[in-house]
Amino acid sequence: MLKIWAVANQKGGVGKTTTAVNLAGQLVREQQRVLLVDMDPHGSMTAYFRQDPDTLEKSIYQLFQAPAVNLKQITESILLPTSVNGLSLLPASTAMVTIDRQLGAQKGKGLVIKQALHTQSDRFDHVLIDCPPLLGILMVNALAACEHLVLPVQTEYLALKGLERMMHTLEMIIKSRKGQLDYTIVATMFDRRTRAALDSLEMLRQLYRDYLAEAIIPIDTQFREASSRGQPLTTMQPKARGALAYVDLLKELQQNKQNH
Amino acid sequence: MLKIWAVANQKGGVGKTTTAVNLAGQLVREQQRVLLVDMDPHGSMTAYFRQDPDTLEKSIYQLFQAPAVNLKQITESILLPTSVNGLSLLPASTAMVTIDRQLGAQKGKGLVIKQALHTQSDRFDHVLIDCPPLLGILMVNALAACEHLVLPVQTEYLALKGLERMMHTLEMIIKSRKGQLDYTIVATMFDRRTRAALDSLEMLRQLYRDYLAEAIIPIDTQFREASSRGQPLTTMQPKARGALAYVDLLKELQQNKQNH
Ligand SMILES: Nc1ncnc2c1ncn2[C@@H]1O[C@H](COP(=O)(O)OP(=O)(O)OP(=O)(O)O)[C@@H](O)[C@H]1O
Ligand SMILES: Nc1ncnc2c1ncn2[C@@H]1O[C@H](COP(=O)(O)OP(=O)(O)OP(=O)(O)O)[C@@H](O)[C@H]1O
Ligand SMILES: [Mg+2]
Ligand SMILES: [Mg+2]
Repeated sequence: MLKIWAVANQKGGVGKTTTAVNLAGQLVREQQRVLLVDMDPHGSMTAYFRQDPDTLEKSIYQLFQAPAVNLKQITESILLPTSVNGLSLLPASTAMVTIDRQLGAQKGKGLVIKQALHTQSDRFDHVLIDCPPLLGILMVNALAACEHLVLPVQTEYLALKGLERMMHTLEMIIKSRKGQLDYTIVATMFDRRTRAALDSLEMLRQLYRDYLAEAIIPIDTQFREASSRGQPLTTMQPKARGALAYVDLLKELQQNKQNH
Repeated sequence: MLKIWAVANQKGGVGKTTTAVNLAGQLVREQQRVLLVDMDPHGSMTAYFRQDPDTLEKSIYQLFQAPAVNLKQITESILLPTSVNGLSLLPASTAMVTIDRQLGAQKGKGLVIKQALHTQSDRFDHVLIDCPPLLGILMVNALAACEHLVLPVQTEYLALKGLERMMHTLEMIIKSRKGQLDYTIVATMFDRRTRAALDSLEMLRQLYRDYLAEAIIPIDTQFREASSRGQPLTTMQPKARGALAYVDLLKELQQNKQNH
């Protein structure tokens, strides 16, 4: 049974790509066959694994142009290996930025990714979808395809306000889809030395008690080091502070304590 | 003569909103009449000044729905004051996320903001436009309206790759507009203690020598403090490290050393 998780937040730079990549790295260490899906037209995750979103001829863009009958064949033609054995990538391309304009009004384009991923359920155990920082058709596709949503949030005032707004939008989307969508909020880039971060964490705990992960991702400069080497921190340096926090987060997600 | 600058980068969380807000704060300290324009449907800058992008009835969204003849009247009806005397805001609303889908294919919607701002040239001396982390019709509007573009970039590997891609896109856009578009790249969230940041800064200097600002914005936790109080750091604590760096940046932009 293919497990599909998406990582999303309309706020930019909160650690969405870092979260998807590092959860995937740890899943590979646990012998899972993992697929990363880059739904961000800016292609941060694709660039993380040394592919160029500007020049790639085959990407998720092709899935939106294809007739449904060829979906399995097209999906397999765009799959790429990564620097990590057992970790594959469905890359993004900058052309995806036009999808909202081209297809926005058309019906039935909200399930393209879900259908494409289900053609791969014999090849992979786990899928992680990285979302763009915007609520458009690409994010809607990711939300329709996943059964669990991970929401990284920075521990600071504006980020909590942004989360409140995201929750409003999410509730609207969840109502329009068939079936439940569970979610887990995770505090990222936590700097325990600043008062503002401690206060925000306390506020997160009060506002979202049942949905907030116990695991907190600390600020760790090794994440940037890992991205400059094209490796998840969880596979490059499994004992780094940041990596250990993602191992804790994965344990919680696998126990799915947040199942309400 | 109204001076219009835009702050943009497709990468999320690099300090676009922080840059726009703090340059504006310093301009107000120099007795300029300043207008901030929030083109991001997520509305971080609008939330920064305690307005709610979810519930605001009047926002930039109305400008895209209005016939051109009413543009001056509509623009004035959506103007809001902020916590800082002399600083006004054209707010964003979450409804703006639909603009790409609604108007994307229509011609002539690329100049809405430029036209709206020129109706206000007797009220303001300076305009700063905050862009969303996505290249859509909202960003295209901001690029068409401004005469100078500020590009905040984090000093890390992936951000430099992202900037390269952004430059490709920018060159395409600049060719299609009438007249020059000057730009300044500014290194943000610089942490001089990490090797990766020093290497990336050096790379930025080599790749973009004439366009890179001398001023470097350091990591400063006071920025988050300021955002939790709804004040620019440059007006709340003008002597803070981060604020002084934006004062230096403003001096460079005003001398427009980057004019090529
Ligand atoms: N816990 C952390 N500690 C320190 N740096 C981090 C941490 N998590 C992420 N980063 C760094 O912060 C930057 C932003 O992270 P990332 O790109 O994952 O965010 P994002 O939400 O995916 O951004 P976007 O909105 O552009 O998609 C990157 O440079 C990354 O290396
Ligand atoms: N120089 C700095 N030092 C420390 N923190 C900073 C600095 N600049 C910005 N920040 C913090 O980093 C976070 C991201 O900044 P900001 O929201 O300005 O980025 P952005 O590029 O506008 O993001 P988005 O892509 O969502 O629009 C905020 O919490 C902000 O307070
Ligand atoms: Mg990302
Ligand atoms: Mg912003």
